[in-house]
Amino acid sequence: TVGAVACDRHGNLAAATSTGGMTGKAPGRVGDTPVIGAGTLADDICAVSGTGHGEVFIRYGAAAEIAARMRHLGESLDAAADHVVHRVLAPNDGSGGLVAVDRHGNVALPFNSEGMYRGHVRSGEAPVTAIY
Amino acid sequence: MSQTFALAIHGGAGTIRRSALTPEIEQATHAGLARALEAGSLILRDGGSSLDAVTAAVCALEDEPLFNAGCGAVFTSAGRQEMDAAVMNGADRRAGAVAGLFGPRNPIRAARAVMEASPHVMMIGEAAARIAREAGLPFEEASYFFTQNRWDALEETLALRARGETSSDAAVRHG
Repeated sequence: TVGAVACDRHGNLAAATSTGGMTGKAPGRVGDTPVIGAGTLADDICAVSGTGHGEVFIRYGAAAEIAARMRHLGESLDAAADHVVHRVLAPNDGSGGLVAVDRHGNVALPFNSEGMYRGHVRSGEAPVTAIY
Repeated sequence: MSQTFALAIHGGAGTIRRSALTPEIEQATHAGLARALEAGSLILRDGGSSLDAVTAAVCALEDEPLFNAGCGAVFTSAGRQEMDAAVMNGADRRAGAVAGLFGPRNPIRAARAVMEASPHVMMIGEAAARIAREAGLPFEEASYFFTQNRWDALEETLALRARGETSSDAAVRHG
């Protein structure tokens, strides 16, 4: 899976996620990538793109859960994303991670498994790429 | 129009095995990620939309064989590649998604075509491919999406299953 989230200079958010899946997956199997609210979501609070064990991301509505925690609990992007990846997905065999951004341009990149590839950039800062 | 812009990307999970992560592959992976960041941030820097930025960034990632989307997509157990993608615009909650189709060079553009050229959110299979064709998107043959690394991973996975084993390698557990 690959994905991107962005906050533009107007404070508008967007998310995009594309094609992944387990090697040797069953033909016709669809993971969380195209499921809005699971692997991909953008609203006026945050934008989220996930990568990982898709079935678990779907069952727990991972991306929507982050937005809901921010909207209703007032959590920061970091806190909400961290909670979902480490305390919702991980205990339920939901290995993987996500990238997320909020309307203030804050970025969160949590993951709970190896083999992760990340990059981020903010206006006025140098771009960062990383492999774990 | 003075707010901070931000862009974050991911190249998936487990698409490159640790044992195969040579300095050359590591350098190529960083370069691939940097190209995607540049594609998206160029748009944001000029005041463009987050929607255009994520589309451009994901296209760059899809074009990169090191990551398992589009070019280098994972194989199903039947030895075929199926593509999924979704895009969502937070300002108005427009969304487009495609699943279970094959052929568009950039599946994310097919998802965006569903969002912009249809009243629907998700389309699957041949109907999704038709919307992509009608939007004038380029399609590719199977050879374009083939990478030896993904094929080797499939053969290894099928061999493990035949022996009743599972792999702890993230590369064969999820994308």
